[in-house]
Amino acid sequence: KSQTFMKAFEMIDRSFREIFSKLVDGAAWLELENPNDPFNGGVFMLAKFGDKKEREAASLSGGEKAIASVAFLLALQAAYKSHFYIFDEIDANLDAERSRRLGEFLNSWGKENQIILVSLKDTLISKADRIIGVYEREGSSRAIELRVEELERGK
Amino acid sequence: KSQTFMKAFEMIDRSFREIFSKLVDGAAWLELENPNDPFNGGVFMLAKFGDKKEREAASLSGGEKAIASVAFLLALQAAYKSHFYIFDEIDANLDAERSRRLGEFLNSWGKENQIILVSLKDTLISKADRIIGVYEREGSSRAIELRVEELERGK
Amino acid sequence: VYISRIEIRNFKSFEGAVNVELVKGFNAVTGRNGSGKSNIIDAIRFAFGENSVKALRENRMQALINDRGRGRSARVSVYLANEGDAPFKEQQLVITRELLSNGEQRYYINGRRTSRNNVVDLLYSMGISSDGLNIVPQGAIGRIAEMNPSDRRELLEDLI
Amino acid sequence: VYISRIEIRNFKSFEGAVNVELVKGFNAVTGRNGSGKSNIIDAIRFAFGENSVKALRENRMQALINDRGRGRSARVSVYLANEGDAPFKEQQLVITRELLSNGEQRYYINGRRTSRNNVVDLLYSMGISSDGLNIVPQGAIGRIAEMNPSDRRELLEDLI
Ligand SMILES: Nc1ncnc2c1ncn2[C@@H]1O[C@H](COP(=O)(O)OP(=O)(O)OP(=O)(O)O)[C@@H](O)[C@H]1O
Ligand SMILES: Nc1ncnc2c1ncn2[C@@H]1O[C@H](COP(=O)(O)OP(=O)(O)OP(=O)(O)O)[C@@H](O)[C@H]1O
Ligand SMILES: [Mg+2]
Ligand SMILES: [Mg+2]
Repeated sequence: KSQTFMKAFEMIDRSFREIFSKLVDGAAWLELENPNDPFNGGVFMLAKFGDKKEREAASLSGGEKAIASVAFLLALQAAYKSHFYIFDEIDANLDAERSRRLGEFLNSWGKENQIILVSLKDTLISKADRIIGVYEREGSSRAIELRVEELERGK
Repeated sequence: KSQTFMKAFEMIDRSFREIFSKLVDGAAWLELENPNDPFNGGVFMLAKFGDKKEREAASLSGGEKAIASVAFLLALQAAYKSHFYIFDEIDANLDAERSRRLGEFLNSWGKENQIILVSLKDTLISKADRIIGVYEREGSSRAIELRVEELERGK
Repeated sequence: VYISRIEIRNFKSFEGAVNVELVKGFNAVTGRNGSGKSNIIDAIRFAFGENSVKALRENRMQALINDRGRGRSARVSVYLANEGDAPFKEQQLVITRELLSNGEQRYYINGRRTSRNNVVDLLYSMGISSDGLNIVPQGAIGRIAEMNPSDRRELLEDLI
Repeated sequence: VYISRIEIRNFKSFEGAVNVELVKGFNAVTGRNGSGKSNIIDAIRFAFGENSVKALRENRMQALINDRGRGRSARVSVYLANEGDAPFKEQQLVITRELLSNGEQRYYINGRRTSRNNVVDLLYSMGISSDGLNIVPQGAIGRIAEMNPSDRRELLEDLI
């Protein structure tokens, strides 16, 4: 049991490091509180943004937390396959630069996995393979496929 | 006691209706669960956006909740004066149109009250009387006053 | 396996029949505040058997039926396309859940009436659930980073 | 009364001395993710006597001192300008809080050493507190609308 856990932990940690470094100039990793007896301790999530010191995930800024969380969720894939990901405005606290990089990353992640992402930002939406525009007509919701050029007009 | 409460409740409700209708094409209001004995019931917050049916605040969408919350907080001013308001990314879930209107509203609200608003959106920031740019230099935070023209470059 | 289509009938802000077609890759959903984006995600979770009304952002089941369609039923079908990695042979699997105006609930797999347990078990065998980590509701993304270390270990333990 | 200036010394991500000048009207604070915007708000709440480390988004008091300034103390001064509506005669009121590297805390009003209670009482008499409704932390705006009706009544009761 502890061996299976350790093996999977290492796979997830490796994937977490890889995904995070694609999203951000920096590094992030997972650490076991008690490596000799993993079930008797927690799992720390540490992240280092740019040339700042590394910090535990809980004391990062709002935008930094969102990026670290996305990287962690996608890293779980290494040990436990999900067929699709559904994200509802995960970019709400991201600045323009981080949103752009997230869009690029999701575009390449989308080659192997299905992503359904709700966002209000054109910088992110425009990177998608398919864009669904949701709108209200006479008090009821409707959905339609949009092409990237229509984004600007649809506003 | 119940008379003082009712008088203040009516002032806050009137202010809530007024502020909400400036922010949104729609209407919102407060309702007492038990008007004859206000302390024995709750206070409902209802909002009607565009030509949709009115709904209780808790079942509005993310962006609609943010707008209703801001209107409510500012309406409290009618019964209880605050010298300043500090808002940290209250516009995170707002679309472009609602952000613009919020910016315009805060610009006029700022004539009488102090507002300190953290935002990542230029549409909102550009409506301010003063813009503070926060940035990181050699791993430490710094702050500087920005003019609107500098917003684009600073990205 | 991926979600290829969602058919929404009288569910929350969707009056009448609305279909959403998705691709295997990166799908983006956008629109004004209150247009119905999060309700599409609620529709998927509803079809997958989500029984917590609060998780669907309402206070009672009946409120999931469109305001103007109160006499009718709410229904959502999620089409799962099979790329050879699924535990079923057919090209696609259609999961349907219906909420009648009298409160009764019905589940269907490929059009055949079945129980909620059958739906939930079949989805579970594919690693799918209405409250899985792969579905992040609006406003919840920061909470993953804020988890305390022992909860995070338990999360990994449950997965592995 | 309004906040005219904030002096931050070695507090969280602010190493050394940084001053923020504000106007009476609409001030906007912007900058990249992780640049220090929310830390400015934490600095104001810290000066106003906030004693919950969790509300300042840390797990222990010492973590509020800048990483590189650990041997030094963290200090925040908030300048409140008087427009004639304040319970004090001076043109301005300066509230200062200092956290020394040994964990000791000191409060000052206009440069004179005083107790936390004096600071909190004086601010309270002006309707100011570190956890007032007029300060909305990042991510918290939706919670006002999600309050249940009886909590909302209690909130109004407490205010009036
Ligand atoms: N049973 C129902 N009948 C009709 N409308 C409903 C029903 N339940 C919820 N709604 C409405 O659905 C609307 C859309 O909600 P939803 O949360 O999907 O919006 P959204 O597109 O995600 O918006 P945001 O960008 O603000 O998050 C809300 O305005 C709500 O009032
Ligand atoms: N004691 C400390 N010493 C140095 N840096 C610190 C300290 N405490 C917190 N920080 C850092 O402060 C940084 C800025 O945090 P803050 O929450 O203010 O960012 P922000 O500008 O609000 O970003 P966002 O737009 O993502 O919300 C974080 O990266 C955090 O690691
Ligand atoms: Mg939404
Ligand atoms: Mg912040």
